[in-house]
Amino acid sequence: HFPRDLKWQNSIITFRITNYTPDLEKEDVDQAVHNALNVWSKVTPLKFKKLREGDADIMISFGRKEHGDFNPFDGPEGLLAHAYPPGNGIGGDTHFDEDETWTKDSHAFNLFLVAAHEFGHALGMAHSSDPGALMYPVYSYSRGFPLSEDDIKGIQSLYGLNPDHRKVKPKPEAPNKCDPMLTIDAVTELRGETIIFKDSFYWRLHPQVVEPEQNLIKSTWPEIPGKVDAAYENPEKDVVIIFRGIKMWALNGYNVVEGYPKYIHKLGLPKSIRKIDAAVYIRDTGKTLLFTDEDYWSYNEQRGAMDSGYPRSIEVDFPGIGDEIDAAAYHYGYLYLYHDQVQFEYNYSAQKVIRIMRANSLLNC
Amino acid sequence: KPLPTEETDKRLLAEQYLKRYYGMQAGLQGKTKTSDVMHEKIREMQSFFRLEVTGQLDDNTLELMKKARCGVPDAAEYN
Repeated sequence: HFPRDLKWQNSIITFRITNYTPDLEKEDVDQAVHNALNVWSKVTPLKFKKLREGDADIMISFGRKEHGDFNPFDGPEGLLAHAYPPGNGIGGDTHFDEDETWTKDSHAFNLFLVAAHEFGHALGMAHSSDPGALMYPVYSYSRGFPLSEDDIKGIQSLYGLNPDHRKVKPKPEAPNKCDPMLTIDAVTELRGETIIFKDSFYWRLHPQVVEPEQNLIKSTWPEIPGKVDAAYENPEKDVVIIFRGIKMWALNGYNVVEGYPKYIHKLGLPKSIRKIDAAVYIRDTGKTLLFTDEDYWSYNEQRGAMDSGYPRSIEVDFPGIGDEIDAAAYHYGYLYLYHDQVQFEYNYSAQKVIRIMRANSLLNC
Repeated sequence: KPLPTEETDKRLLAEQYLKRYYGMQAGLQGKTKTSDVMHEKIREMQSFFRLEVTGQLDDNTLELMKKARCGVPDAAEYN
C-alpha cells in the first residue's frame, strides 16, 4: 500500500475515459477498461460506475510526453503509464503513454493488463516485489485472471472481501529459488544458458552470471502453455523441445517454430502415454531419453524414430535414483536427474550415482 | 563536448531510473565515479527486485532498468 494506506471511502467509485488511443477501436478501449476494473471488483465489494461527463474519481486519459500533470512520459517503451493513489483532484487518475502501441493481445503492450495494474494504484495498491503479482512494476504478458494471492491479500486488506471471491482462481506466487522444498518441473539448455521451469515461471541462468533471472513463461513465449512438463535442447538442430501433456512445441531461440504444437505420439510413443516427465539429449550418442512414469524411452534424433528395445525401467537402468524423475540435464558425461527436492549427479557410462545434492543447488542456493 | 562512452550511457540510464523510481535526488552524484547515494539506491532497487545485492550496475540490474514498466515509484514515499 501507499503510505497511510490511502483508499477510497465509498464502495462505489466513478470513472470516466476522457480520450481514446487511436491504436484500438473505441469499443476495445472501453472493453479493456471495463475488464480491468472488473478484475478488482471480483475480489472486493467495490463497484465502478461510468460517467460520460464531469469529474470522476478515476479520470482515464492517453497522452504523450508532458501531458498536464508535470510528470511527463518518455516516448516509446520505458515508462508505459502511471496512476495516482486515491484522493481528491488528481487522486485516482490514470494516464497511459500514447507513444506506446496499445493492443488487445500479446503484441507490444496489452491495454487490459496495464490498465488493471494502474487501477490497482488508483485503488491504493503500491508495487509488489513478487514477479507473479499484477502489481509487479515490470510489464509482462499473461493470460487468464491476472491477480496473484499477493494482489488479492493487498486489496482485500483495504476494502474487505467480495462474498463471491472464491470464484476467482489467483495466479500462483512466484516460486522462491532457495526454498529448500523447491522441486523442478523441467530443465534445458538454450544456446549456452540454462532454463529451469517451475510452475508458470522459469529461471534463466547464464554461466557467467551468479543471479538467475526469473520470468513468467507466458511473458516470453505467449504461444506455449503456462506450465511445462519436460524440455530438452538439440543443439545440432538449434531447437528446444517443450512438452506439456500430449503436445510438444519447438523453440528456435525465443521463437516458436512453425508447424507446432505436434502430438508427442509423432515421436513414436504409444497413445497410452499422456505426459512426459523429463527429457534429455545425450550429445555423445545423439539420442534423447524421454522419461515417462517408471520407464524411459530412447529417441534417435538422426533417424527421427524411437530405438527398439524400449521402454526400459528407470530403476533397473539408473540404479540409486528411485523409479521416477521430474527433470533431467546432461553435461560432459554426467546426467543430472531431479526428483522431488533432490538432484542426482549420475555417471552415465559407469552407471553410478556420484553425488546427491539439493535440487536448487542448480540455482546457486 | 566528448562523445558519451558506453559506461556514461549506462550511468545516465541508471541515474534517470533511480531518480524516477527510487527518489534519488539530483546533483548528489559524482562526476566521474558512482556516489555512495547512488550505490545505496542501486542496492535498494536490487533488493526490491530480488537481484543479487551488490550496489553495482551489473548486467542483470541494467537489463531490468531497460524493461518497460509502470511509472509509479517502487519504494519511495508517495509524493
